[in-house]
Amino acid sequence: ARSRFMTTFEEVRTNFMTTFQTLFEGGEADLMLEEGDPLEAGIEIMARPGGKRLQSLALLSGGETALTAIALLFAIYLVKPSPFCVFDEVDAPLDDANVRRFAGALRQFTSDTQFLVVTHNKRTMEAADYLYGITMEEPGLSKMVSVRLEDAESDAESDALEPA
Amino acid sequence: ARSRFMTTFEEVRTNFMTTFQTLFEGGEADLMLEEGDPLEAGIEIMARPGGKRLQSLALLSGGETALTAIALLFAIYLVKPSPFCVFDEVDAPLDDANVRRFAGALRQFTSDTQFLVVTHNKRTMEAADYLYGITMEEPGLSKMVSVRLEDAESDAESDALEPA
Amino acid sequence: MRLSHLEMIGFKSFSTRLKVKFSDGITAVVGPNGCGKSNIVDAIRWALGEHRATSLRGDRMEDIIFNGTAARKPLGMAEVSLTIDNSEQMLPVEYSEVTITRRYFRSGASEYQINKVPCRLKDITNLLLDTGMGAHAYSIIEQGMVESVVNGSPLERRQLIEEAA
Amino acid sequence: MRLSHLEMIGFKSFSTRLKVKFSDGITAVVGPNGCGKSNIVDAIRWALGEHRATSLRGDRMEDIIFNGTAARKPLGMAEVSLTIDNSEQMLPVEYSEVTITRRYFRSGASEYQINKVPCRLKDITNLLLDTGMGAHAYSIIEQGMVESVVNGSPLERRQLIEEAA
Ligand SMILES: Nc1ncnc2c1ncn2[C@@H]1O[C@H](COP(=O)(O)OP(=O)(O)OP(=O)(O)O)[C@@H](O)[C@H]1O
Ligand SMILES: Nc1ncnc2c1ncn2[C@@H]1O[C@H](COP(=O)(O)OP(=O)(O)OP(=O)(O)O)[C@@H](O)[C@H]1O
Ligand SMILES: [Mg+2]
Ligand SMILES: [Mg+2]
Repeated sequence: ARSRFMTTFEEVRTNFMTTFQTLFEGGEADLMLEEGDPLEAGIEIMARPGGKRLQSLALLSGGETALTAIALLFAIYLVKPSPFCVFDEVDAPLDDANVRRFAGALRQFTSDTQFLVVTHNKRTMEAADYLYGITMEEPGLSKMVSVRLEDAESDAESDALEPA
Repeated sequence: ARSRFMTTFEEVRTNFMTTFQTLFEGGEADLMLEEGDPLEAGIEIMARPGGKRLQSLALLSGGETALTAIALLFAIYLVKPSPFCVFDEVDAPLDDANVRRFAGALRQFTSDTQFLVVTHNKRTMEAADYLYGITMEEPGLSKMVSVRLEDAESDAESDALEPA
Repeated sequence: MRLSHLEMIGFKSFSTRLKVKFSDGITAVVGPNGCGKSNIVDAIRWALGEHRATSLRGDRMEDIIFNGTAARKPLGMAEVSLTIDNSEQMLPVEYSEVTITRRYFRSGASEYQINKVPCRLKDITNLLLDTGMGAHAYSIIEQGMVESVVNGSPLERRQLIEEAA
Repeated sequence: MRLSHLEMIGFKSFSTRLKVKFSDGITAVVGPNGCGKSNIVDAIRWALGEHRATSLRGDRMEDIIFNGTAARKPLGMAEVSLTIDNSEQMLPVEYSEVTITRRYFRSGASEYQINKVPCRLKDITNLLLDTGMGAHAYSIIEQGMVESVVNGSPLERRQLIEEAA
């Protein structure tokens, strides 16, 4: 069990260094085991956006924290892809530039993984293969409608609609 | 002390019923004291968006919860206005329609209160009197730039800029 | 192994039947606040075996059953089905599609089915174990929880990596 | 009583002087992720008396002092000033503007001033009590915390109302 954990840890760590630099377009990141018994020790995260000095994780901004978390998730998916992943508004704290990087990076995982993504961001919608709109035209009752990407508004009910 | 709390509670409660209906354009809300000694009892919140049945607060969506919280804050400000309030991305969970309602409602409090609002939403920017852009053109170093509302991007450094 | 589609009826705000076909890549769900997007995520988590009402934002399991609106009566049952495309025969069943169904009644009774044949919850969890679906905490990120992947304790972060080991 | 402007230097990512003039109504701050918007909120909370480093997202108070970049050296002091417009003489001082200043040095020393005259923290908190600025938890909502106004415990909600009583 110990050597399996260590192998996985090392793989995730190497991946994290790369996924972080891709999403932040620079900077550096690392994972470290705490002192003590490697079978019990927790994991410390080091994350330094480009051009900044290394500081405690708590000083990262809301958007930088979310992007670092996404980088770590992608690093884990590279080691052990899950056939199906769900992201419920993970792009909410991100500004436009970071949403674009997130959506671009997401596309690269679609050979191993299917994603269901809930979002309010147009950029993430543009990266999707299928786009569904949910509406409560009748208050309290959820229904699905087809969505045309350019207006992301609802119209007639139908099945999946591939963005134009 | 007791009667002062009860008077304030009743005023906030009446206000909350109104601020909730304004922000949700319908529905109903209420505040109730828990059983037991009114000097110790906690406060329960009832919130029902229009057309929906009354359900536990936990079933509200992310955006509905945020809008309910904003309605409660506004209800308190009506009773005891604070000269200065700061909102750091309180509009992040809201969709476009709710951001518009929030920004519209915010304007109504500006006779008693000054607001500092951090946002990524264009609608909230449009409601502002002064708009400042912060940039890290030099990585790691924050500076202020003037912002023209229509592009909300940075240019030369300067003081406050009133949106056109 | 791919997820073909989701069907649900009577689950939370979906009193009429909903069918969501999944793409091989990214399927996006959009809509105004409170329209039911996160309820779809809850339906998937429930179908994959989530058994705690509080993790589905309810006080008790009955909260997942459609509770009515100003114009509609509450329903008596919630049902969610997930259909897995088994054309590559990854699952130890001879069908080209495998549908897992979960039902919950206001009486408190539960029902489980695989390809419309009644079974136990254990049969579904065993089947899913072979697919890797829903087994890892890091494959479903709920609303507002993305930061906690990084902000959690060092031991919580270790658990994430252990799941991948 | 209105807040006229904020000035800061050496506070977190602001190593050069920043002056923010406040409008009578809504002043908005915008910019990309990590550019320093929430650091401005932290500066205001600190100037109004916040004394716990963890509430300012740091591990220790030193974290509020500019820590350098790839191209700049760390500074030795953080300074934040808030200027209150007192033209209506609401405050018991004869000046038409009242500026409170707070400084913190890497040595751990703190300095406080009112209109550039050294004073104690207590003098500043007493002055602010008269203005109602920063006294209430409900007047500063930090990033990601808006839901907790509603999701907190019944007693936490009571505390919000008690502050307004
Ligand atoms: N059992 C139920 N019966 C009927 N309606 C329900 C039930 N459970 C939850 N709801 C309703 O579902 C709504 C919440 O839906 P959901 O959380 O999916 O919204 P959302 O689309 O994710 O919105 P947001 O963008 O704000 O996150 C609530 O208004 C709630 O009243
Ligand atoms: N003492 C310090 N010295 C230098 N930089 C600092 C210091 N403390 C914090 N920072 C930097 O400030 C940045 C965070 O700024 P802040 O939280 O204000 O961003 P933000 O504009 O609110 O972004 P978001 O939109 O993501 O919330 C971090 O990148 C951090 O490294
Ligand atoms: Mg949601
Ligand atoms: Mg911020």
